[in-house]
Amino acid sequence: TITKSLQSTFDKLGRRGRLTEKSIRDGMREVRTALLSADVHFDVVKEFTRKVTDRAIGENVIKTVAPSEQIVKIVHDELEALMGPTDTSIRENASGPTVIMMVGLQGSGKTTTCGKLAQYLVRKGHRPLLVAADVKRPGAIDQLEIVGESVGVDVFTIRGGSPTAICRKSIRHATQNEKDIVILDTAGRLHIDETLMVELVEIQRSTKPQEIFLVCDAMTGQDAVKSAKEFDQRLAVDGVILTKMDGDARGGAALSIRAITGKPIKFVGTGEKMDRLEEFHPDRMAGRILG
Amino acid sequence: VRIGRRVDESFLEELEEAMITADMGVQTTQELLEHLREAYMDREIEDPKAFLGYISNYLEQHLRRGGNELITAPSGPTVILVCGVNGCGKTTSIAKLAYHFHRVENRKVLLAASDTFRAAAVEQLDVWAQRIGCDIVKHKSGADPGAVAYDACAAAKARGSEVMIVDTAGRLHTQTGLMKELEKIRRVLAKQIEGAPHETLLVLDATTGQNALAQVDLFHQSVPLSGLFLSKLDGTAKGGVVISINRQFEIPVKFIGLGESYEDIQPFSPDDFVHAIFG
Ligand SMILES: Nc1nc2c(ncn2[C@@H]2O[C@H](COP(=O)(O)OP(=O)(O)OP(=O)(O)O)[C@@H](O)[C@H]2O)c(=O)[nH]1
Ligand SMILES: Nc1nc2c(ncn2[C@@H]2O[C@H](COP(=O)(O)OP(=O)(O)OP(=O)(O)O)[C@@H](O)[C@H]2O)c(=O)[nH]1
Ligand SMILES: [Mg+2]
Ligand SMILES: [Mg+2]
Repeated sequence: TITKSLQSTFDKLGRRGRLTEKSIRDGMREVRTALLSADVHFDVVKEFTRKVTDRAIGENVIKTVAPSEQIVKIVHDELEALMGPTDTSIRENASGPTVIMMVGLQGSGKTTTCGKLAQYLVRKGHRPLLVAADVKRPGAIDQLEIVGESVGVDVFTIRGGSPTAICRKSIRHATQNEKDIVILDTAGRLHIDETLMVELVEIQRSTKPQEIFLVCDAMTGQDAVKSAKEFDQRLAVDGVILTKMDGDARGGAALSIRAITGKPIKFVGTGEKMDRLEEFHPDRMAGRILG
Repeated sequence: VRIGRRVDESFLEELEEAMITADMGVQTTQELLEHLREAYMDREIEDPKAFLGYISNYLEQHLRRGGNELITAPSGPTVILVCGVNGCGKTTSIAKLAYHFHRVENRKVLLAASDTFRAAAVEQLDVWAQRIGCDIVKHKSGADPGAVAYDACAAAKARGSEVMIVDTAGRLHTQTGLMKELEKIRRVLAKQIEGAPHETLLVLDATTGQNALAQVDLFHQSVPLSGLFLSKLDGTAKGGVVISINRQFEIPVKFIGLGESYEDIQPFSPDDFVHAIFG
């Protein structure tokens, strides 16, 4: 594992005499390579290694009993601290149904995650309503209806309606049908598609969601920063859901998104079935990224 | 890159940033930087075009390995098996290929809806078939994917289809059972049609990072890949990982996806691809 190879790198550097400031900086090059290979963004890696180097030198690791272990621990701890605490909070609406809006790039797993979230909320005693606001992708409405049926949750849509109208009217439908949570499934879109990003802002304005979740694929590479930043700047995202974590992608995108937007990763998707939603664990993610 | 710019360490650092953020990966980036150091260190760029040309040539030789042309059957239907991880763009890419063969090249196309697992997967492909005006073989959801492939082969032969494209369910390369299922679909095709599948395309989402290498590795072990379809290149991701893929596996990119409608397909151009990364 990277942790073991980092340990041996620092041990080797320390063996020729003792660990010097220069050898710490040399060892950090390996941390840099490990993080870049894990898909952490170039700028985030730069800032992270600088921070860890300063801390290692500042804490006088050079003089400690087991300097290489100390350094590896600093890397782990900083990574975990950056990932943020476990936070599965969903803000409640005091006057009406709680609105959750799911956004993200094409194919990231929004529709599937809507179903998982609905089931998670049902198990907590809620009565969610799924809203099929993707009118563009062939079969999207059918897909959400089948997903809804599989978790015993109603799906609202207006075939032939516009996404903004569907979302707006779904709130009234929820209230009339005693649903306490509305989950808006929106169409995947590129962060550089002006028309579609404006559409999201319109939906946000008319439905005032309590939670906007950015749904991201765990295998995303360097582009994670560009797209997350744009979605966040337009909408002020509340949280992130990282999907397809059941694969073997190291998931460096998680660190990048967290570092750049400051928003918490609340849940992770770990499979295609509706029970495959887990709360995010920063320590596990740190270990996974480091490898 | 401009005239008079000196190739020093800070310039190489800028290039390194461009390559890493294009998802070229650490190893491929280091190798190219080393190459440039040897050829250009401390020299001034007299001709930016030549400099970029030097980089282009170095990378393009990788990107052309394996050939970027589609393989066709000498007689009977050409069978194209499409696979890849969840959500990468398989079904949409198949619609684009169908459009390309059916409407542009005027060849009779048959689609096989072998994703019988995901909610409304068959419906999704069916809509595309209707819009493009091509044939489709589908079963009910939950049917055996191999059975759909079997029936599609029979239909292709009976109807005189010239191209048959097989859609499969998204699957992670780490899901051994599902990789076995993919191998089974391939065996059905091979048994029913001579030389099938003539092309096995892995669809790769351009936003994918270094995990793409593991995807190619394991999919290639299950079903020998003849090419990649690089989707979602209309976004900001550069898909640089295909350079490492081409180096390591000699699997070429054959097509790129540039949008969500069936016309958004283009054959892969190594030249355009490299220029998008280096400007
Ligand atoms: N293995 C795995 N597959 C997932 C996970 N989440 C979603 N998927 C799969 O990923 C694919 C895409 O999921 P969708 O829910 O259709 O994605 P989407 O974001 O709604 O797609 P668009 O609406 O087209 O943007 C499907 O095959 C899902 O079953 C996950 O956590 N693990
Ligand atoms: N912008 C853009 N979107 C694309 C492209 N190709 C596919 N998509 C979108 O990506 C999403 C997923 O596409 P699908 O064709 O359903 O992907 P898939 O691999 O078949 O998904 P599964 O069968 O669930 O594994 C859809 O929203 C498509 O419209 C592309 O080239 N550009
Ligand atoms: Mg969807
Ligand atoms: Mg599909």
